[in-house]
Amino acid sequence: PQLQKLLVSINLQSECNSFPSLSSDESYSLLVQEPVALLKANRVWGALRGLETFSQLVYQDSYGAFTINESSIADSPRFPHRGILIDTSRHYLPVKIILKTLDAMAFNKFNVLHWHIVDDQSFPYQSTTFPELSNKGSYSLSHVYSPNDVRTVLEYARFRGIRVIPEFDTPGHTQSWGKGQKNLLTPCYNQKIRSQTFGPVDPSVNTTYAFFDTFFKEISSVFPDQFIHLGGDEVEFQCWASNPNIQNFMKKKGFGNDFRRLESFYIKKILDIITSLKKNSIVWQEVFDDKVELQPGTVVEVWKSEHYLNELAQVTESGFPAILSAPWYLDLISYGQDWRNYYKAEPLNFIGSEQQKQLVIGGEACLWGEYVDATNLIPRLWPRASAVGERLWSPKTITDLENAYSRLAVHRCRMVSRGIAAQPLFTGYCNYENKM
Amino acid sequence: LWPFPRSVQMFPRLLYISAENFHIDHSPNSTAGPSCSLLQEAFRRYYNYVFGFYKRHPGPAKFQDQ
Repeated sequence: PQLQKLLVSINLQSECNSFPSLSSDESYSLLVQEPVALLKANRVWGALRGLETFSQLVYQDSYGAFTINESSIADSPRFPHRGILIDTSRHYLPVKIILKTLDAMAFNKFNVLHWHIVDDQSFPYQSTTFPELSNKGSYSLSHVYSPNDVRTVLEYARFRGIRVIPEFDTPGHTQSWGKGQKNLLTPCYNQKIRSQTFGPVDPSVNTTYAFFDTFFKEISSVFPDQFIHLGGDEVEFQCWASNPNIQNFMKKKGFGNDFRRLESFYIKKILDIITSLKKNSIVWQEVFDDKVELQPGTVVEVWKSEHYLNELAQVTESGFPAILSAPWYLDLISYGQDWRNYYKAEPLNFIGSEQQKQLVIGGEACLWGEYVDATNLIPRLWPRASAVGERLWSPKTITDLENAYSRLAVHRCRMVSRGIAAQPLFTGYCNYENKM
Repeated sequence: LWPFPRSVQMFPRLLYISAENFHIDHSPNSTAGPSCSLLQEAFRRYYNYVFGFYKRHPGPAKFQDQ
C-alpha cells in the first residue's frame, strides 16, 4: 500500500497574508490512510504545525524505503506563547543564524522570537528616525540590522507561524543608546563633580519622553506584533542618586529618597506611550515588583529563579497575564543532561485559582549573549530548548523522562539531518551518520 | 514525535511513500489555494525535509570519464 498525497484543508478564513498573533489558532488534525492523507486546520498556522508532525511520522525502514504508519492525530498547543529569547547586543548574530534559529523553532513548534535587539553593549537596530543610534552605538557600521534585514526576519518568521517581539529595554541597560542620542542618559556625579560616566535614561526631562514617543512610533510600525517588550529590569539607582537635577526632581515630585518611585514614574510614562500607539507591553518582573501602575493586559515576564512559582501566583492574583522564563535560562551550562531539569519545570505548579492559571500564557527559553555568538548559539540552544518546547506545547500529563529521552534523541538526529547542529543528549548515534 | 501531540492513534498498517509519486497539495475544499505563498512554500519545505536528505545523499559521487 502506498501513500500518494497529503491534502491540506483550511476550514475558516486562512489568514494566509496575516501575521500570527497571541490568539492564532494552531490546532490541526491529521489522518494518514491509504492512498491520501488529510491535514485539516482552521487557519494556516495549524497547517504549519501539522506539516511538521506529518514530516516526523515518515521514516526510512532498514531497506531505505520511506514508510509511514496509518495514524490519526488531533493536536493543539497547551500554551499560546512559546518563545525563544536571543540577544543580539552582547554579541551580534548574523541574519543567517537568526533565520536558522527560526527554522529550528518551527521544528519544535515554538511561535515567538523574543528579539533582545539592543542592550548596554551595542545598538545594532538601524532606526530610520534616529540613524545615529546605530551609527554610534553599534559595534561597527556593518554590525547592524538594516530595515531590510528586519523585514527579512519578520517575513521568514511569519512563513513559519512565528511572531517577532522586539525588546527595547529601558531605563537601565541603555549605555549604547547614549552614544547616538545626546542628553538621553543621566550624567553621573562623583562628590558633586560631574564624571564622564552615564547612568540610566534621564527620567526628569521632557526631551526623554518626546524621544521615546517618536522612537516607539517607528518601532510599532516596523514590528507588526501587538506586543513590544519594554524590559525595565535591573535599574541602577546610584547614578540617579548622584545627580543634582535628579535630586531636585525627586524633591519636586515628593518621591523622598525612594528611587523605585522615580523608576515607576518613568516606566508609567513609557507604558502610556505604548498604549497611545495601540500596542501592549511586556515587562520584566521588577516592574511589577516595584509596584508600577500597569495597564490591564500588560504581560509580566517572570525571570528570577528564586521563588518563581510564588511570583507567578502574585502576578496572576493581581490579574496580569504572565510568561515564565525563570527555569529556562539556557545560557547556564553544566555537564550532563540538564535538559531533564528544563523538562521537569511545570509552569502551573503554584497555588492559585483556575482563573489565575489561565493567566499564565506561556514561557520562553532565554539565551543571553555573554559567551554566545554565531559559533555556538545553535548547539547551545538545541536540543535543550526542545525540552521547553514540549513542556509548553504538549498536555500537562506528558512528563515521562525515559519516554522523552527516546523521542528527543531521535528528534535531535532529525534536527541535525535538517542542518541544525544540535548537541547530543548523551551517548548514542544517528542512523544517517555512516552516509555523512 | 516531538513535541508530543494532544492525541495520537497509531495503527500497525504501513504505507510506503516514494519521493517521485508523492505530492503535498491543497484540498479542493480548502479556503487556501495556490495563491497562498505561505503554504506553497511550506509544502516545498516539508517535501524536502521528508525526502531531502535521501536526495542529497543518493550514493557515492559519479565521476565523469575525463
